[in-house]
Amino acid sequence: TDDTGLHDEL
Amino acid sequence: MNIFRLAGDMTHLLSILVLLLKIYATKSCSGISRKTQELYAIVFMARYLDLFTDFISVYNTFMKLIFIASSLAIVWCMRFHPVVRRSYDRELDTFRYFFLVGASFALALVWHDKFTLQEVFWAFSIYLEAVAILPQLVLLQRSGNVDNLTGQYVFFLGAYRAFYILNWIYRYMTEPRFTRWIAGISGVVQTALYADFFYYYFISWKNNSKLKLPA
Repeated sequence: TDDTGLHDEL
Repeated sequence: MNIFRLAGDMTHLLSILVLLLKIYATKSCSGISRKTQELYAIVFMARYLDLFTDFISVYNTFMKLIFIASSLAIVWCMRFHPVVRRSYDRELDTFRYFFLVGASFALALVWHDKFTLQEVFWAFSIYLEAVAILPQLVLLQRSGNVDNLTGQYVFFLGAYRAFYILNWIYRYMTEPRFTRWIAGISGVVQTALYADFFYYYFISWKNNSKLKLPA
């Protein structure tokens, strides 16, 4: 997870 | 988004379209492992739990819906479609994939980004996807010659994660503090499992011969 805590990749 | 990740997503989408084409055009799923399809359905449902809670982009949401819907539709076809289900290689598709699910979940309980339900299921989906192709590769070895669309399906499915590895290298070099150890290491393992398939696929392409995996 990037620093926003979200997974931006599929 | 970078060109490697876009190429990866498009290759993944292409693999799904090729599989749908094979099933629709030939009304047959011979040579396709239903177990691998079921594992992929689990992978997508476990990975996209954030589908309704986190909005990344229209593209991201759209692709997640495509992946979930197509994997469930293929499993449904192979189980319930009156014509397609008859061509399922039931006696060849015998890989005991429960162990793959169990081991992936156990690993996710130990190794994850954060110990939350969503992150444990995300890590579980990453580990499970790395091994989800095993029943399909075993089926290809057992079923002798492989029809063109099935071979192309497996090839694109393997190639997409290779593009993702390039994407992670690119992001690691261009974005400060970018790390994706869980996805990166699993992605390398996943792509490595296709190594011998890629070799025989290349040989069949070079010799213009039928794709055949040694038993």
